[in-house]
Amino acid sequence: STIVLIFEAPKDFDFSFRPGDKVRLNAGIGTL
Amino acid sequence: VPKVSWMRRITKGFVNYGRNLKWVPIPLGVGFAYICYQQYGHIKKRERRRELSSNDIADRLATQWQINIYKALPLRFVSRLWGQVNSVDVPYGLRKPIYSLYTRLFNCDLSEALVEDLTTYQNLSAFFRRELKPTARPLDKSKSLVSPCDGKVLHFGKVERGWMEQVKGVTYTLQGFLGPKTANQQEGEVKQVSNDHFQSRLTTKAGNRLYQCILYLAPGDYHRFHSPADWTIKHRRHFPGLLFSVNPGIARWIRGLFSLNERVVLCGEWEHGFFSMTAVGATNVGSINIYFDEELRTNKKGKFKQGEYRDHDYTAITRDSAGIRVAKGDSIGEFNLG
Repeated sequence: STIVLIFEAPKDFDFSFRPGDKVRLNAGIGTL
Repeated sequence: VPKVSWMRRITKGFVNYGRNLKWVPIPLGVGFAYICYQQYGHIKKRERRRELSSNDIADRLATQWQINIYKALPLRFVSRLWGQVNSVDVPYGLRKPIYSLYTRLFNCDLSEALVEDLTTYQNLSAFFRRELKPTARPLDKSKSLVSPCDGKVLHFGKVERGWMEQVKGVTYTLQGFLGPKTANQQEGEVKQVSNDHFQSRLTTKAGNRLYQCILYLAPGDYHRFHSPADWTIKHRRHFPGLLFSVNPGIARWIRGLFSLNERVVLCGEWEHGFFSMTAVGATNVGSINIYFDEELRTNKKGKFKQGEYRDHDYTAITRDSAGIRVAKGDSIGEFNLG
């Protein structure tokens, strides 16, 4: 199963991981 | 410096001066030409690498006849059967060995489960959707966006000109994935617009960009999903679809995999504009529950046309017509076996 997020955000939005990384529920994944 | 030819000066420099080597001037033009030559080599190599990698992606993608064969497999039937088998209550004495085997096979961390006693789970489905202890996943309040689930990052980044990527280099359209925009349109009606135009109609604020993030949940992962932000869910769209596996290998093999599979798209708004979260089903995990949506029924027997969908408007059921407000970390739904 997969979760896909699609969202609008200002240009300076930054993801805080790399492809292949494992993430855990409620961990920060992006910020402005 | 003695008045001799360039060649002799170099030769003399090394032969005659012996241990006292001296700098030999090289004309600026020669140095510049050498740097250009080196740079040209790098550019050629880089272009060649790029060409090879795009050819590699094309080579490893499934052909239409391979997809047709995969489609012909009774995966939906198998998925429902798998769900029924796993919903059968496991005899008390067998619960511990069966669930322990599952735990070892898929590296589940039982110490994080709200209920650690394996004998309390009546069947494998109940164990699969087990709850976590409230302290197991602390909420990162400092970030605008938190992970909605445990999983592996398949891809993330900007959505460009209405195209998304399921893994690096394998693209599919935003329009095909979300379906047509609902405004002034009847359910089931398909009004195609250009991909670029579709994307530009989604963004609501000037200067904003559209981003995507794809998270893959492995069999041993916690299979409930939570809200990744503070947002208002206004609309649900359910696409009955195929139930191909969604593991990263298949995502690299079948273009548009997530647009083919059964999925539930939740759309709404957050502080920066458009926001959506989609749960995509797979062969083993074909059913999707949304806790506040009792009408939703997924992985049901029956025929469907690829691309058809069923809409549900949440703004009609709330008192202030805004939709369903959820906060970062709130529980939204779960995947189930079968």
